[in-house]
Amino acid sequence: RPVPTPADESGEVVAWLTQYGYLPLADPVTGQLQTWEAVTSAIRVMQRFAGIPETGIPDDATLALIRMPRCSLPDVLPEKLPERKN
Amino acid sequence: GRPGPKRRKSRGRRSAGLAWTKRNISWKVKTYPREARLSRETIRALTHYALKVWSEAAPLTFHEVGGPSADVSVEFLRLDHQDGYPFDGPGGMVAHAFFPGDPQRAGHVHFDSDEDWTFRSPGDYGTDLFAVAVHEFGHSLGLAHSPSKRSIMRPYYQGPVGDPLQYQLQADDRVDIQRLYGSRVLHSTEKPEASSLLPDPPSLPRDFPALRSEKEFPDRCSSSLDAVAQIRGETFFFKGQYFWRLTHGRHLTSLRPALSAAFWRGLPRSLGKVDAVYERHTDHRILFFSGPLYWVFKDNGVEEGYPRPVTDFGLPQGGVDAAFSWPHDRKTYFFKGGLQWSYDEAAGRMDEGSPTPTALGGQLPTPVDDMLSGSDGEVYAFKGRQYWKLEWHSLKLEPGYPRSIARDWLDCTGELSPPPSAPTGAKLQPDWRGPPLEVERCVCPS
Repeated sequence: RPVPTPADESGEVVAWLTQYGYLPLADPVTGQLQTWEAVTSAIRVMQRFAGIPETGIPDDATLALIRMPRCSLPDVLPEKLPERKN
Repeated sequence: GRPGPKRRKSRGRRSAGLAWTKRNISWKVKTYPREARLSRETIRALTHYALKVWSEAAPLTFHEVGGPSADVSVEFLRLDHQDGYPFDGPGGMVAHAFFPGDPQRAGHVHFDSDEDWTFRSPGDYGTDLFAVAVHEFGHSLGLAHSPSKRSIMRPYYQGPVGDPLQYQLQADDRVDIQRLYGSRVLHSTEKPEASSLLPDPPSLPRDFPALRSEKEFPDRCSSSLDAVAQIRGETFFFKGQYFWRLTHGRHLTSLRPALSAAFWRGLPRSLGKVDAVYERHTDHRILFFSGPLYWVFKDNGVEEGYPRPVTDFGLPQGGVDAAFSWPHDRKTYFFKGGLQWSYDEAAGRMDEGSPTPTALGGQLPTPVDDMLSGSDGEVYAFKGRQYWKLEWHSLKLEPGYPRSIARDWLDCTGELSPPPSAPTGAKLQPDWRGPPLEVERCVCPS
C-alpha cells in the first residue's frame, strides 16, 4: 500500500519535482497527496537527468541542484510523463 | 517511455516544441531591466550574438526589427507576469521561453528582471546574460532541456560560457538544431565580424556600429560602385557593405553611407559586396545578386527560402556583373563579361537565344559595373567612376558621355580626386568589401 509523502520534510522537493515535470500535479479535487514511491521514483529520474548519483532520496547533491538558478521550463514536458499503471 | 539517459540517442528527442516554418526570423528586445548594470545596447548586442550562435549551426537568419511585432520578442519581467511561469526574484528561475508550437506565446522570451544580469563578469558574480540567452533561444527554436552536461540546453545555470564572439555550440546541440532545420547549405557561413557589435567592458565603452568613425566608410566622391538600382523611384548606389540613397528628387538622404545588411534585413553581414540589384516590375520585389547567390526582398525584409543559386535564372554559376529591369520591353537584362541574357519575368524563363554578345559592345568598356533604368525608361551604364546614358528605345549611346558619377549623382563638388591608379605594391584604396562570403558548394535538392 503506498505510503503518503511526509509533507514536512519534502514539500520543497515535491513542489520542485512537480514544477519541472517529474511529478504530475496532485489531484486538486480529492487533494490526494503524492505517494512516497512516486516521489522517490521522480527523484531518481531527476538525478539521472542531472547526472548525479541516483539515490532516490533528497540528499545534499540533489538539494543543491534544486536550489540552483535555472530555466523555468519543465525538464519533462507534460506529454512525456511516464504512464501510470493502475 | 520514461525520460532519461536511455532515450538520449532517440531521434528528435529534444525537438519537443516543433519548429518555425520560416527561416528568416525577426527579433526585438521589447523591454529592458529597470535597474541593470548592462546598457540597452549591450543587451541588444548580446541578443544578436546569442541568436547568431544558432544561425551559424542551422540555415536560419535573424534580423532585428523596430516595429511592435517580431517573431522572437525578448522581455525583462518580474514576479508573476501572467504566463503561468512567475519569476521569483534573484536566483531560482532566471528565464524561460516558449516553443514555436505554442499557439499564443511562440517566440516569447522572458528574463527575470530581478536577476543581476552581467556580461564578462567573474563566474560567481551575477548571471551571465549571453549564456542564458543562448539557452532560451534554443527553446524559442524548438529545443527542450538536455541532460548532457556539455549542452547549452541543460536546465541549470552553470556560469558564463565565454566570449560571445567565439562561442560555438557543442556537437549535441548542433545535431539537435540541425534535426529541426537542416544544416547550413547554400547559406553564408558567417564568421565573427571584423568589428564587434559588443561594447568593451564598462570602463572602456565603445560605440555601436551606427557610430563608427568616418574613416571606416567608403568615400562617395572617390569610389567606384558595385551596383546601382532604382527602387520605388529612389536610386541606390552600393559600394562594398554600404549604400547611398537618393530620393525621388535626386537628393542624397545622407552623405554618409548606410550599412546594407542593417537596412536590407536578412542580407548577411558578412556579404562583402553586391554585384547587381533591381526591382522586379511584375511584383515589385527587390533582387540582390552576389556571386553565385541571389536574395529576394519584399520591401526591406528578405523572403523565405533565400538565398538561392543564380542558376535558377539560367545564369552561369559565377553570377553577374550587372542587371536591370527595362520597362520598355518589361524584360530583365543580365550582363556578365561580354555577354547579356534577356529574362522574361512574366514567363519566368530566359528568352531563347540567351546569352548573346552584349548590345553595349563597342560603345562601352565591358564589363560594366551595373546598369540602371531610370523613372522615364532611360538607361544608364556605370563603370568605374563614370556613367553613360543610353537612348531608351535603341540602347545607343547619347552624346556628351561619360560623365562623373560623383558630381552628377552623389553631390560631390569641386576638384574630384583622381581615380586610383593600378596598385604598385602598396594598397591605394581600402577594401570596403569586408570578409568574403563563403558558400558551401553543393547541389540544391529542390
